[in-house]
Amino acid sequence: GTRIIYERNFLLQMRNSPLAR
Amino acid sequence: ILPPVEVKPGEHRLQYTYCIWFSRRAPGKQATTQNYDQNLQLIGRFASVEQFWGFYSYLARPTHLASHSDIHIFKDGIKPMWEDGANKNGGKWIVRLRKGLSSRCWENMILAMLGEQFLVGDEICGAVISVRFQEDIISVWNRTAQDTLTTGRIRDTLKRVLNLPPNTVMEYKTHNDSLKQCTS
Repeated sequence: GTRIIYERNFLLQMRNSPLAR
Repeated sequence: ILPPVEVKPGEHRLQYTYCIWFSRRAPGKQATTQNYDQNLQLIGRFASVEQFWGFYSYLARPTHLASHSDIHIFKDGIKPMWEDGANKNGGKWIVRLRKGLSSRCWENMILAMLGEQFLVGDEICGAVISVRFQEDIISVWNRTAQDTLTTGRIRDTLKRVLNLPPNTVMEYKTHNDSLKQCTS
């Protein structure tokens, strides 16, 4: 099946997301 | 068996749910399966990128941990023990790092695992950072030690994502060998 792949830079951007409490 | 971890709208779901474990062993004390199991503490579980950062931001960096501490990030349902059904036929890549390198390498390692950069299907079980007196050790556990194609691919991805100095030694060890060594 399809895999959920994330690049490092994208994951790093998410660090400061307001949802990352 | 724990209930599934809820992913709220707007969050970015990961391919797998993961558990964060912490363990610390009194230096000099012989490790046995029983006291290892007793020392394992479940810190939290996450199923989205946002939930991961929520935990990670509060987690101590390897540089700040006392010697003989281990942080384990494993897929939900796999206990970070050789005896677990998912691990018993598996093994691990071991990367020994000099002090000062490990925090950056560990973060790169986790991001590659959560982002599914290894491209080895279900083979990865989890990763461990072990803080020791003179060095830190990153290990990546996989299900099937005999699968050389997979273990080779894990090694190559590890080399790439950790961005290691060229002289870094990498070693593969089957859990079966670790178990034998421990009981002999």
